[in-house]
Amino acid sequence: MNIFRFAGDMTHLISIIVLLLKIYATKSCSGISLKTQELYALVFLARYLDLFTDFISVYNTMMKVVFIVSSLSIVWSMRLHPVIKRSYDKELDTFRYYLLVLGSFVLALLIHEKFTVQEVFWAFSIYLEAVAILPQLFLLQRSGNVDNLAAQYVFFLGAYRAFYIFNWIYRYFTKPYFTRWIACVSGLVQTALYADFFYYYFIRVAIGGTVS
Amino acid sequence: SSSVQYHDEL
Repeated sequence: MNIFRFAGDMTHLISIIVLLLKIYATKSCSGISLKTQELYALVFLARYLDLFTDFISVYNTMMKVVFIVSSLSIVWSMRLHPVIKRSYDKELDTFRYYLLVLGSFVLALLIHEKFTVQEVFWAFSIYLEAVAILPQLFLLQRSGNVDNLAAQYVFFLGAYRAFYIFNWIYRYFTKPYFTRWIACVSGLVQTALYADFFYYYFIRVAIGGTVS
Repeated sequence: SSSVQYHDEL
């Protein structure tokens, strides 16, 4: 464990806490893409198949459980919570995300570390995570100015993967056998997708006003 | 690292 990865995991956790706060403090999920949340739940379920078979550390297992439970509870809130589900922008959240799932799965069948169920699903989860934010970015763009908590959620989510890139650089130079090309390349693509969002976010923060 | 490339990252 290095500081970059720990910082990445913490910013990832913060992004989920910010989202849960927004949803439960305002009893509203306006501006949040349910599709992105469902993709994240799928990412965690596909990636943590080894939850019960590989014990790496208490921290690792605890965080996996937290990510799975929190992502499923966000999907539950947006779909079934009597008050919250009414504020879901159903008519704006129209990204055809099944294409993202299909594309990631096909890519995982082609490019993976080993052709086993666990490894193919791991690669699938890595590719899917890279593009899972697209419905959310699409929704932010369509809903005009973003309310700042939704923007902060996306900001922390982007920061988490950026920290991971530093983690991979650090591990590459400190552990000669470290080859994590699938996660590295996919993580770079994922962070690049946030680039334009970061640009508008910093402009808004720098000059005040709202991002539109 | 061991031959089996287990995933220690989240």
